[in-house]
Amino acid sequence: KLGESLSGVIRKITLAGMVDEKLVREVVRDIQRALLSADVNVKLVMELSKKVESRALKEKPPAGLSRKEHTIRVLYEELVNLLGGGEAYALPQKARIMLVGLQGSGKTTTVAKLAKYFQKRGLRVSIIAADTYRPAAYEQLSQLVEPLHIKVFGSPESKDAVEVVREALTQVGKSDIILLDTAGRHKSEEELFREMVALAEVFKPDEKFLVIDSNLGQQAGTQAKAFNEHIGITGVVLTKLDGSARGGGALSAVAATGAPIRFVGTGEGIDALEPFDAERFISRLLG
Amino acid sequence: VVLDERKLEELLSEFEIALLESDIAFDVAEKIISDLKQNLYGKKFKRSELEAAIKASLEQSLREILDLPSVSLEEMIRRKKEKPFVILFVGINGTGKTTTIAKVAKRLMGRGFTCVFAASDTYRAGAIEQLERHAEKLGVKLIKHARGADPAAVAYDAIEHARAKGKDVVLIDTAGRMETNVNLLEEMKKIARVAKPDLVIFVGDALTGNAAVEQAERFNSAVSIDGIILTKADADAKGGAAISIAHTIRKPVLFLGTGQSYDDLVEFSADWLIREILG
Ligand SMILES: Nc1nc2c(ncn2[C@@H]2O[C@H](COP(=O)(O)OP(=O)(O)OP(=O)(O)O)[C@@H](O)[C@H]2O)c(=O)[nH]1
Ligand SMILES: Nc1nc2c(ncn2[C@@H]2O[C@H](COP(=O)(O)OP(=O)(O)OP(=O)(O)O)[C@@H](O)[C@H]2O)c(=O)[nH]1
Ligand SMILES: [Mg+2]
Ligand SMILES: [Mg+2]
Repeated sequence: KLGESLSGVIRKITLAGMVDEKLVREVVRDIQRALLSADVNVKLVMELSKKVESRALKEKPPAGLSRKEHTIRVLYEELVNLLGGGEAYALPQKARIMLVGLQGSGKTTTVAKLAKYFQKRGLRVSIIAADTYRPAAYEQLSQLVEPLHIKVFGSPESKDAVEVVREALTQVGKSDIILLDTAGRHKSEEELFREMVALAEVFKPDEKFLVIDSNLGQQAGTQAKAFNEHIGITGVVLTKLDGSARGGGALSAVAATGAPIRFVGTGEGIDALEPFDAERFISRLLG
Repeated sequence: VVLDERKLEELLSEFEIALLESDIAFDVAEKIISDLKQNLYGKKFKRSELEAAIKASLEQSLREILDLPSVSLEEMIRRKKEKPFVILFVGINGTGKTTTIAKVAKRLMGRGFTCVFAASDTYRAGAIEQLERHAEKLGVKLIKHARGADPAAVAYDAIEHARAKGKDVVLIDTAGRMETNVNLLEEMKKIARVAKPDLVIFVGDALTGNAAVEQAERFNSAVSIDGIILTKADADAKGGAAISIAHTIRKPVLFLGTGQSYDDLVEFSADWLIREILG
């Protein structure tokens, strides 16, 4: 009699185990679909889903959580870890901040937004416009920050960005925050990358922010890696999150640079800048 | 030897990864692979030929997606008897619309067409000045109003000017706008209603990931897109966005932007794209 019921229990546990494994696999497939359609790097998705699957199968779900809920909770933890553990950003009170990134990612607009952000918190801000390539770049930045009455140093006629920075630093006086806007560039434009290194050497920034368009797809990690290798990135700003893109490329950028996401851009206006919130970002990422 | 189910699944998932890594949107890549699987069903291959057979079939599907009727831009302009030929450029923020307009103008002027620019981005800081610099460098007439003016009115003005002066082409620059911004999509519709363009070109960034589908759909339902130009192809873009967009709205990619100078505009080639995606 005992033997019979024991074998019945064993069979039930084995069956449940098989159901659990099947369930976890299905949840992991859904996770892969969500992450891939949010532009997370393919290899990173595969790594993440392997980790999540093995943890979800090994760990016993805490009391009250279904196997499925536990799997999602494990994913959340892995993503928060990837994003740097979610420590709050101690806003610098005195810093030189250099912004770099691909063409059209939103650097100039972000400089204006950051200028207002710091100014609102009582800090004196100066801006250096060192994009000497793009037609009317200086005008764009000047117009954007006009309501802030912040001096924009730059020389619309100059073709030498390094010289613009050098000159500006002699005039910038008592500023708490100095923001440096640079020209867009990608890793195959070797001369522009060399210029970026030269700019960092002259400016000696405390922060180097990589500005990333949330629409950016699978190339995010590769480009971020190149920027990091050349000047060392200390922070990421993710722009255009007011579109339908969910910004999965930012995960690769963080993974490639070891730098946390500091701010997100949510519109064209000068107020459309928010400090990064990992929980909100992840729940949007998972759709 | 009948298709080895397990080997097939393995190869298909490897190819799906290749599609995803070249920036083809997830839903599009999934559809391509499932159609591929259907096509291969019931066929017989030697195990050693399986991979080559899948690759050939995949290349065929990609070509079919890109194979859309398209006349050259110059031919389109020549076919329209009544001048000017009006081209409206639209797209989300920062994709390269303004720069692309300058490139297209240079190309057309090199082929004997006269051009007029309409500065219909009346919103963004420095937008009119940026287009103005290009106009000066290229020797193109620019029609502009004050910042904040009605974009449709600027377009109308430029077309009237072109008509009066017998100019061949009007190129209308518009502000970048997110596909999620209903008000700005309405504004774009109004510009199109007033300007009645002969060609609406969607300017997209070749590095765009999954958002390319939503952007193409929403822009296409607001103003019927006639053709696409993908920019920044020089930034090591695999260009999968071309497949996502072509698959979604069935419109041809006309050109690729390959740099920041006026000459960096090339006719789109399916061969280039297929090589980037499948190696
Ligand atoms: N909707 C939206 N638009 C944005 C955001 N950030 C920037 N933009 C827009 O994106 C476009 C490009 O922004 P810029 O600031 O000129 O980009 P950039 O990186 O300086 O460009 P380059 O200097 O040419 O490399 C502009 O139309 C901006 O208004 C954002 O968070 N949301
Ligand atoms: N490398 C590269 N850069 C490009 C290409 N096309 C445009 N750019 C750059 O992309 C940035 C944005 O170009 P814009 O022409 O201002 O883009 P836009 O779409 O008009 O931007 P908004 O009007 O703000 O929406 C500039 O720095 C251009 O030089 C290209 O094909 N290759
Ligand atoms: Mg800029
Ligand atoms: Mg523009």
